[in-house]
Amino acid sequence: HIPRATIQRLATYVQVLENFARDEVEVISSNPLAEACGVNGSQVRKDLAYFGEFGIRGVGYHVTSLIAAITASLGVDREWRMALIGVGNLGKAILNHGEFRARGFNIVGIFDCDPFKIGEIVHGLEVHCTKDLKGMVAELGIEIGIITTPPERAQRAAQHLMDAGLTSILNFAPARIKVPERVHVEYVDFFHHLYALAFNHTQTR
Amino acid sequence: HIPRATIQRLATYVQVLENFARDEVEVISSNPLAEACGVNGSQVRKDLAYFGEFGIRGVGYHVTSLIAAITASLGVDREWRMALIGVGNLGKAILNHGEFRARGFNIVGIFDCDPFKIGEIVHGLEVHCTKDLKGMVAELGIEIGIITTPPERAQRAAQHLMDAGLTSILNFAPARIKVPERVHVEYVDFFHHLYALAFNHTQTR
Ligand SMILES: NC(=O)c1ccc[n+]([C@@H]2O[C@H](COP(=O)([O-])OP(=O)(O)OC[C@H]3O[C@@H](n4cnc5c(N)ncnc54)[C@H](O)[C@@H]3O)[C@@H](O)[C@H]2O)c1
Ligand SMILES: NC(=O)c1ccc[n+]([C@@H]2O[C@H](COP(=O)([O-])OP(=O)(O)OC[C@H]3O[C@@H](n4cnc5c(N)ncnc54)[C@H](O)[C@@H]3O)[C@@H](O)[C@H]2O)c1
Repeated sequence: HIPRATIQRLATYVQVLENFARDEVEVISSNPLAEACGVNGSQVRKDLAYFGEFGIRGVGYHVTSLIAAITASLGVDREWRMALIGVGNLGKAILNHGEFRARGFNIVGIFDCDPFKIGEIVHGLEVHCTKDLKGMVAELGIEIGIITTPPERAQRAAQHLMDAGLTSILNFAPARIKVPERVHVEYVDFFHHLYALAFNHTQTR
Repeated sequence: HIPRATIQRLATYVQVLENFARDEVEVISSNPLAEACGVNGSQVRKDLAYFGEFGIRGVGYHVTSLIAAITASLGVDREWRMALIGVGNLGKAILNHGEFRARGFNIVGIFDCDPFKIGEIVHGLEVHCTKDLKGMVAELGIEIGIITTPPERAQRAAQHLMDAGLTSILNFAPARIKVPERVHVEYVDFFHHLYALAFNHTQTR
């Protein structure tokens, strides 16, 4: 079992390593990598050790092969196909967010319950009725569901995803959703960023 | 100086404590709190120790007073006034997100560069031209800037915020923005949630 906090740091290491690769840095050791990620060197070594030996002792890590090793260990070196429920402002912004596809996370089906939206084409995808989700999951190879409905509708949207056999849910609505043990829900929340800005602002004034 | 990771955990403690308060739990000790937050008990005690002694030895923490103590220590027990640049899909979804106001973060000015949007009223606020930002920051008491423009326009939006005297920026656009040392930028990114879903899905299949 790998702690949640380790996965969060590994995602940060990948993004920072990608910046180094873009700047044509070929090799990096754990301390400069750690500093760029806001952690200490021993934390980097401990996190990477979950997946095996990567660095060359005394030299450091080869940047592009470390990226490949981390993404392979996390299972994100392949395509993940997703369904999005709630094609409103946030749903459209997520469809418009080029980062998803760049990392292999493809939204292949979009669903809503508003009769005026059903049948519309948004970012090249037709909006389907949520009731159609169950029949489309197997056909489109969908493995992850995204909820971008208002909070009071999030539980219902989760029910649709679970009825369709999905067990991985990315929830943007500010509502706790009740799911059985085998279903994994990730809540997207950016308040810690605002807390960090507020705290820093208070300290420096 | 308080580590970034501690602030992130403190934000989680506040949310989990708010859930306990909603369920009318009055007192809680560090281990059940830690478990609900996915960390260990000694980490909770270490994080809280940055701000002083809160618990009653042998009894635990009083839930509502611990929430008050953490939010006061972080400086988020007061109103923070913000400007948002880029009133598109994501900007509108953020304006529609009731959680902001509930936590004292108020968007009081919205700005865009599209002549068709300027003058429109969105969620009760008039869209102003980005050029007006400088004159409005002092008048509206704005302290934090939010960027929801496309990535290639994020640097320009940041420049407008800095020219207006702002030094705290919440950036949603997937682009690195160059700022002087005294300006604090927080990047909102939810990829670690997708990595956690992918990893968990791969493990359980
Ligand atoms: N976590 C974050 O980062 C973040 C940021 C901004 C907004 N939000 C949240 O995102 C949510 C969406 O905000 P928005 O501005 O896009 O709202 P919106 O009203 O524009 O869109 C909601 C969409 O969901 C659809 N819908 C409602 N119930 C449904 C159901 N049962 N099945 C299918 N579709 C359904 C509606 O028809 C609508 O199209 C809100 O809960 C908001 O608080 C989260
Ligand atoms: N981090 C996240 O969680 C997340 C999620 C979804 C989308 N996004 C990102 O959010 C951004 C916005 O997405 P969207 O779907 O809302 O796009 P959009 O095109 O609907 O909206 C962008 C708005 O910015 C305005 N704009 C452009 N340049 C400007 C400038 N210099 N000054 C003022 N306004 C300017 C445009 O006129 C438009 O109104 C994108 O960069 C997208 O990748 C981030």
